[in-house]
Amino acid sequence: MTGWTLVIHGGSGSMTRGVLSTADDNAGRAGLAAALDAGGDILRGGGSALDAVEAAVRVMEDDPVFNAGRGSVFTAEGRIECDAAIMDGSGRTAGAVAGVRTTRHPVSLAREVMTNSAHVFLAGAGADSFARAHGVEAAEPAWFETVERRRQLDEILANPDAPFDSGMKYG
Amino acid sequence: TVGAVAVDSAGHVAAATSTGGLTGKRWGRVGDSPLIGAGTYADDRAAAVSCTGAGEFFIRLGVAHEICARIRLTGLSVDDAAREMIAELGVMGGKGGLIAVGPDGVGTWNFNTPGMYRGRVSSHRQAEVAIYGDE
Repeated sequence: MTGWTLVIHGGSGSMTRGVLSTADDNAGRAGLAAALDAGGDILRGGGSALDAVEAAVRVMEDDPVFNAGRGSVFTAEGRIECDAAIMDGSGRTAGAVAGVRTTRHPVSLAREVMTNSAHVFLAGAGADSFARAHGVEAAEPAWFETVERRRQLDEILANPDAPFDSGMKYG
Repeated sequence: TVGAVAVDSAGHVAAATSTGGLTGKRWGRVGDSPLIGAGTYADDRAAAVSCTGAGEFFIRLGVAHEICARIRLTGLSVDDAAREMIAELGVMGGKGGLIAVGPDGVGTWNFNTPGMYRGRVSSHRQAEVAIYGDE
């Protein structure tokens, strides 16, 4: 095997032509391209698939266009709680976190769980504590919040028939 | 939700998924993304998979692991296994999509929603990105 391949996604949902503004369309494509660059550069340089997928996801976690990390959607209580997982096919090792609130890159925390803990899956405040104890970069809740996601939450809460985004309008 | 799957020049595969979940979620609701075998799975004998969508359905079907099992046990291609699982998801009323790549370098995506943010690049293919289903 000498070749390499990277495939990414930024979420699925009801986005169709005309629903997304030109600006949002362009921002989405630019965000995807930046993630491909980050992961592709690692693979092009002979790096590992594991490093490549973490790098690509970190770029999208920092991009407010996507529902992950900065730009995540809000819970009904108006908080942001992130989930992430990573898995290495060569040894089927894996790490995952759920409900983290103060870790900038949840995917890197998942990798830290995989690499430097006896566990696979940590959740909630314990996972954030593990992050602090292992020097995984912290972020204030405000880092994750965006005006558009707050608007989307208000829209959904104003419609009690759809208590959450079951129709995946926000992907 | 965002995700990435890759195969490197040594033939190893890996998968990663990250999400804020669903807008307006309550009671600590967690979807498929962090559940190994549901929204995220990687096995050098089969493929790496990352999913997005109505997480409850991906959890119930164990989509990411099921794709790897069908490839490993029946010899199905990555493409066909991905297609089969999205079809099965749809039959249950689930909506969403997934990306997958095999150790042979074949990368694919499949989804039953109007759109999915997606992209791919390889050692023998220029980078390409897309959003709408008809791209």
